[in-house]
Amino acid sequence: CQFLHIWNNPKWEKNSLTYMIENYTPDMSTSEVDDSIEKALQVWADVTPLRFTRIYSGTADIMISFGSKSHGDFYPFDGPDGILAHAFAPAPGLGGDAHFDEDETFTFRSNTGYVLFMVAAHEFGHSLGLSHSNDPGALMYPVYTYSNPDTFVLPRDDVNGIQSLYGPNPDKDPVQPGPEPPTTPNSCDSALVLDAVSTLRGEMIFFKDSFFWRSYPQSTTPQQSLITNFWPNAPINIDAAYESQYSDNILLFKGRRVWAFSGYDLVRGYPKSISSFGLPESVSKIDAALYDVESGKTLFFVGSSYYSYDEAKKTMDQGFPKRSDETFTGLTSKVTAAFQYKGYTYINRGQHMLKYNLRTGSLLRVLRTSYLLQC
Amino acid sequence: VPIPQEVTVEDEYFAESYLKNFFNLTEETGPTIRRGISPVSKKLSEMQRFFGLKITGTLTADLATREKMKKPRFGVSRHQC
Repeated sequence: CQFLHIWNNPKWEKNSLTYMIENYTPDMSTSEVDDSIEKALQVWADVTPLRFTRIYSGTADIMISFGSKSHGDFYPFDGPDGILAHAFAPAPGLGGDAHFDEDETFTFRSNTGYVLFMVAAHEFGHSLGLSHSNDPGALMYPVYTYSNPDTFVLPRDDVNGIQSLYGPNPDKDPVQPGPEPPTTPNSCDSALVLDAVSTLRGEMIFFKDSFFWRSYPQSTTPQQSLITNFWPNAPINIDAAYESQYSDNILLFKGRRVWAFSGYDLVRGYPKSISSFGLPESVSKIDAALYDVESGKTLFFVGSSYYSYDEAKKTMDQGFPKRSDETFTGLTSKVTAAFQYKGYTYINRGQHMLKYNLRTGSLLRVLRTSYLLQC
Repeated sequence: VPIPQEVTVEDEYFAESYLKNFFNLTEETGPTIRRGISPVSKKLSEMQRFFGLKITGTLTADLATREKMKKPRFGVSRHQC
């Protein structure tokens, strides 16, 4: 049995498949379960010729059931957390079936518990012949990740995988194909432009799209994760971030709002408006934020200028905004990220990173953005 | 800086069970006279490579490997035999 899946790549030899929901979890109403299962199958139907029909008796290609511990196959569940569900690759009989661990708490939309839609969509990938992907942004990545089902779009990695088995959806409207499947950024992409960079209790966090790379002293390879895996209610595609070593929080900025997290937890009262820092109403977003450890000031970059905020007094310093090049040699244009690392100040400008001595403002080096991402 | 945590016996049992469940670690049968990389270490390296972790083949290097093992996850694609 262990070698079977290495030798063949099972797929269904037909495009019309049936499914049946054998029983229900008490965690959700039957209509919520029905809706979650239907939407989870639709995720795959949207990008392939596959079509799913629900039946209410007999034996369907994909039998769906909830069970705990030993539940009739050779693969017992393990109680709360751990393994959430499993499914069988396409084949007659048990093949295609999906089993959900009844000891989990399944939910319809909220992220307290496991969103059944997300778990089901992943398991139906197995039911259709896919195995796990090592792309952390993929639906077929083996670790559960919360996503909002209402805005979920099947990532590119999964689309490529399922279309390699069944081809594209012949009914897709070429004029309105729908949202582009999201791709997972590559830290060693020479054209990489980071959204933001921050420290976080001894680590470095590099933000890009809905991901971040986490690099800490002992690691040689930065760890890529979804931002929402770490902070479920954090924004993605952020503008700026910094760690206030004064308040021991990390702050994420997007548009006119700022979120503060203490460890994993959203700080009470956030998100709040960036004007709470004393920035003028005319500032609709910031491009980068930098906490200067020596002075205890936070610099907010907006276009080709910057503001200085006193973390202790919680007030904006007088005499700002200033032009960035008044302090940073040659910095005449907009920046994309800013941070301090080992006593030096780094300011990202598109694909390049400028290394400064903040005390003197002198430009020491021009580096590639991915310089600290250990490529 | 994160304080390196000692690897407990429970950690080792958990890791072995994880590797059996998700990375086809098989019980070693027959004479164990050949020296070489232990199957556990080999599978641990495979798991670390899959998740983009630092590849050490051991649990002691850093917490990331153990943290990843503890995350809620999906079972591997099963095959009816």
